[in-house]
Amino acid sequence: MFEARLLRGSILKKVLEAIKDLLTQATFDCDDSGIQLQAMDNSHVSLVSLQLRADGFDKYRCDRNISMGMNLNSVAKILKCAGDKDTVTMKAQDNADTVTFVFESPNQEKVSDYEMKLMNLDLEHLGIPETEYSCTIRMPSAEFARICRDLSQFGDSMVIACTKEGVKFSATGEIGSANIKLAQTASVDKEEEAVIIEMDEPVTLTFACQYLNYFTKATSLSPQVQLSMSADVPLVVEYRIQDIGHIRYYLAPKIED
Amino acid sequence: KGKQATMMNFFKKI
Repeated sequence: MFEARLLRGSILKKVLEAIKDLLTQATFDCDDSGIQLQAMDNSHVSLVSLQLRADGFDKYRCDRNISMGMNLNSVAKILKCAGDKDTVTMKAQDNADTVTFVFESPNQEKVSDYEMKLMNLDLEHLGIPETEYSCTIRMPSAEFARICRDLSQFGDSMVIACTKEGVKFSATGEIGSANIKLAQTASVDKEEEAVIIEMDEPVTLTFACQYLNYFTKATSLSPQVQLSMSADVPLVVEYRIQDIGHIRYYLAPKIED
Repeated sequence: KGKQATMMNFFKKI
């Protein structure tokens, strides 16, 4: 059987909030190393890769590899029933056709269980090569969410230009044009607030704002976000989930005609 | 501005 128990149940709540608007359904692939999920949005312009390691759970048991196809809106509805401080347990019998979520309140006085039917999804899996990126930008995740929200009012595309001076986010549209420049933080006293840029060579790419705004739904999972860019390959937007894993969003660029 | 690429332009199905 499969059983994964997490005292920090709010992590699962936030993970579903971070993917349910971009993906309608996905398969949770579970083995003894943990839970992986990889899925593209319907337009195949973006891809989500979630990893929750077994050692990040308070109890993790996976007797046989199991792939559970789920409707993410349904899972989000179930997880909305969990309190922020609840312990969340996900469990399923081997080759079961349902999964059960159990929520325990901190004082154990309230225990809820929700059973949901699984779906047969034969979603294609993509091979994502390990890549050395020309530019990586670590910055406060709230800052990135703010930039995406502000610039998407000016146009449906955003240009991200990374040079040794810093990173510039731009958008143009009917009402005009907007540029936001972030310089590398000089004195990194509080890592979480710093903008740290590693640049092997400058990169400028154009992306659709709407996907970036879907990605920033993961902001509550991590105080920092890491953007990785190379010429003419998908942008990677990564949110580390403390002590258990990460959620990575890949976004295909808009290629000049 | 620019043609939107998709994941299939970059990653292979496995």
